[in-house]
Amino acid sequence: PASNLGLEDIIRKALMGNMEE
Amino acid sequence: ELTQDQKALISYIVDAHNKHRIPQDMAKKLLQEQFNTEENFLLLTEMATSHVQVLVEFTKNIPGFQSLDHEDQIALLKGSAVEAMFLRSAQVFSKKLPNGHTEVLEDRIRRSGISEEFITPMFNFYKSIGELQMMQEEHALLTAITILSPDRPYIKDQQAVERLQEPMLEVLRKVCKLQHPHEPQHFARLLGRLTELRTLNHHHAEMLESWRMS
Repeated sequence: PASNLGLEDIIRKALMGNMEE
Repeated sequence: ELTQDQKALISYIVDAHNKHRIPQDMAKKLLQEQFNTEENFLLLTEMATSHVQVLVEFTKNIPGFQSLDHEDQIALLKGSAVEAMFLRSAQVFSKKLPNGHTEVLEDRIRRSGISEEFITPMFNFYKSIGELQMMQEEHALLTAITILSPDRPYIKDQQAVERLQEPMLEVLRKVCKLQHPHEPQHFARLLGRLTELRTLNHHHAEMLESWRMS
């Protein structure tokens, strides 16, 4: 499940790419 | 009352907020997949991940956000994601969804192993948002304001965040006056919900821990 670190990973990836990638 | 720039800001933010939706297949799964605590746990976790991605896409559209320091962008999102997601869920719950979807969603949340002491304040928050009869402009602006909170942990340049948040607050104040002319307290009440969101956010970290344990 999305632990706080998981949350940061999701945010970093989403900030870099866009949804489609 | 609203300047041309303010009107442009509103339509831009509302448009971005309307695109801020979890994918159709995810929403369908929530309403169709079979029903047990384990399944609910996995589905809610998957939905939360998808919702964070959608939230980031919305945030990228907040004017000025991408000009902030990169690490500050991450600190803002990390500090506000849970609150922005609760606000969005409150909007979904206060809008009457067709043929009982809200009931199915509520039931799934109530039966996913989350402790009752957390579920009650969450649904109280949804109810209090529903009672405010907020328009979509208010929801979109309040979400942006929540994300642009300068006092989140690890923010290096708080003034830069304040410079983005202040015009949003000003626009929201005017929108409240225009859309709720007979409720002078409306704007103050919206800001009051932000404090309630902070409490929910605090409980959420504890809830996540105990949920994972069980």
